[in-house]
Amino acid sequence: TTRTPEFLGLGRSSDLFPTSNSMGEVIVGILDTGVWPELKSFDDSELGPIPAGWKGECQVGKNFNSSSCNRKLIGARFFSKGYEAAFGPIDETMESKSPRDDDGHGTHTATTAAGSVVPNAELLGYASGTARGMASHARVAVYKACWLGGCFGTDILAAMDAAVADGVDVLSMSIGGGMSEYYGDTVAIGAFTAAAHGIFVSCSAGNSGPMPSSLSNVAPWITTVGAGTLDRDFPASLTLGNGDKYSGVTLYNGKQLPDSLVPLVYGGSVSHSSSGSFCMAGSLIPEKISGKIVVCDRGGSARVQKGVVVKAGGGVGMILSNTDSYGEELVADAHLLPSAAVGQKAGGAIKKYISSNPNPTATIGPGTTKLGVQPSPVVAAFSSRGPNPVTPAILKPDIIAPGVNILAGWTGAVGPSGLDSDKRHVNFSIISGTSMSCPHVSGLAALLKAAHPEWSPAAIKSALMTTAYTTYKSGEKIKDVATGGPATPFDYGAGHADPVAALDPGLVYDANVDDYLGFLCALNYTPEQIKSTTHRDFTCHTSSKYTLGDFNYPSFAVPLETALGGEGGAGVSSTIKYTRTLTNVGDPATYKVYLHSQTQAVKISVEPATLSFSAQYEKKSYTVTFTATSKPSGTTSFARLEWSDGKHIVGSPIAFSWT
Amino acid sequence: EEKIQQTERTYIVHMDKSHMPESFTDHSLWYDSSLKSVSDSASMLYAYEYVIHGYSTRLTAEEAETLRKQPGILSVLPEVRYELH
Repeated sequence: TTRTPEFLGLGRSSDLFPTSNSMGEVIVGILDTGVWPELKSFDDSELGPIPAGWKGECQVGKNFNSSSCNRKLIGARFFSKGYEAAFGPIDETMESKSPRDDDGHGTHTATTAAGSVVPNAELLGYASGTARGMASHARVAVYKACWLGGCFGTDILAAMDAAVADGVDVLSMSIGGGMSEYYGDTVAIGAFTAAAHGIFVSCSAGNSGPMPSSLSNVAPWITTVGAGTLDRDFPASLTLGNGDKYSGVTLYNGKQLPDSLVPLVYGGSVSHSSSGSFCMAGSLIPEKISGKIVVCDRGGSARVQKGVVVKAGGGVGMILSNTDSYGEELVADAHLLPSAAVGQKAGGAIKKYISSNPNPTATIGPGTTKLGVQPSPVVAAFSSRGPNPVTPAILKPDIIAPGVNILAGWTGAVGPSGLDSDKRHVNFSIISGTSMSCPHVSGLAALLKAAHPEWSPAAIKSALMTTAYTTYKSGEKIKDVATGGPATPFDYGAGHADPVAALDPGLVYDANVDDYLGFLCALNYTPEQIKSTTHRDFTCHTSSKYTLGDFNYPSFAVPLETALGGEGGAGVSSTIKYTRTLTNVGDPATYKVYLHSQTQAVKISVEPATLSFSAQYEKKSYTVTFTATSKPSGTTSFARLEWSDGKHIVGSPIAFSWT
Repeated sequence: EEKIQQTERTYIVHMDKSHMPESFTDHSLWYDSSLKSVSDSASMLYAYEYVIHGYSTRLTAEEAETLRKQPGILSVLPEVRYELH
């Protein structure tokens, strides 16, 4: 967050930004591992009295008292009964039975969403600058439901129950669990009631990319956030004995290797174990790595843990090589020994050099901070991907935001690597994940809520989605680092968040509880399943026609059928109609539709092609007709539908899937 | 199999408040009664007020199954463990 506000355009001056006073009326709830309240990120000196409607509390516990809260951190609670029921009493020598964060993750997400402005922030000399949450004047309420042993559904539900009762405006949840129908999904159930209370709920999409259909938290009343890079990197040079040079990334800042070359080995060749290439604990033979730089493959264990294994065996440095799952994605870590993470191509070249040379050597140079890296953003390899595994007719993820190498506040309980053996103390740390992108969007939602207090959670989500961008300034499509090629809506949803545009979206696709009930009817849910999901008695009307296609979502997923006989079905066409309703949240204007498609297999038409709005909050509907010819099962293609009045562009991605 | 049947797990019990018998003046008493009907020893971890009506508790699979069949019970969901992303 010493870079992401600028990267997102928040550094620009705009009349659209809410005032500090209105921002101070918005409360961001963070459901996570707790908080380290002593950080400057929770300074309250620029904030006025706590909003009058706030009903939360500052729960006292080990290392946490009522003075831990202030006008910035206005609430802090912990929920451990489910955890303790499963694992036994909390070992208070290991973790605090209080809202205090012993992990770092919760402090990181909270400060990313709404941390106060902190000049001169940095981690070990890297990423220096002024750190700030996306909604730096919003209030923070922390709900600790995640512990060293994980987060349990009963505690999560209790935390969500409390957040609704307390009166948060935004709820940020960077967690994920099993995949199930909405009536069996604790987070989806809790989020429904939260949304019905006007709370914007954002969740991380998951880190199971680039595998397709790997998303979590896909309920349509949740904003599902994937991760992209920003234009910052931490390069370190690698020099091999043959003179070849490669660039890696590092956050190491301890004693550097000598300029002279050091023996170099591949973990897979200095091990008795099949897991040696991953430098798993106990897999490396100390006599074969002592005094050497070890190349380890990414995967199988925590990246920083591999460095510990190398160091414990007497290795003096580590090169962390991506495998094909991660492509060229470079994630920097605060290792405890000289290190550099390299992409798959460089890693392959280094391994080839080792295998073809009797005495391979290398050295790793010091790391630096580099800004202005292009192209950016690119979709992170780890970011979970669509199609939506629960309801393919709803396109997910919804949006991407910065989630790679993010600097934000950290706990004082563990060092920046998160390892027990790391005794360094830092106020900020740099970590990666959709956990980091989610609170960016939560903070942006808080910003929109402050600017437009009357907007529903669905309107805020629509504003963020329809103004998201999918191309670089050059016009080239946003890339996927996992493939090196262009990303698709299954990777980035509506695109990358652009909060300045979202403050003035022109039109929104609004939705309320009735729309969500209709959505569940379209899924053929029974009254019991609807009640389990929504907490409401509702029976779908037999006389009403409920279709997923007419659910007023800001994006389109169009499942298409393959004709029997697969490819032999060429020429067979099917027609699908989707209806949407737009609400004008700007000045009176006339919008025209524009369609961009990458496929000839689907003809798209929109009726009417022009929508005129004469008043604010006026609603107008339109129908999109998709006429598709048959394609082989598994074929996907994409298009984009835009409404524009010349000033605003209200964009929606369209994903076609033949099954 | 018997051992598995007797192993306790945590469940989220989702109640349909509209089915609360009139004899109960308070929903928490109704929750407590439903729990006691299947287990003498189980206690409530949480009672939920806003996001669902119901409670969480530790039960054996057999007790959970018995509870599922009672009137006024919407669902008895085994607890899921989540992880940080």
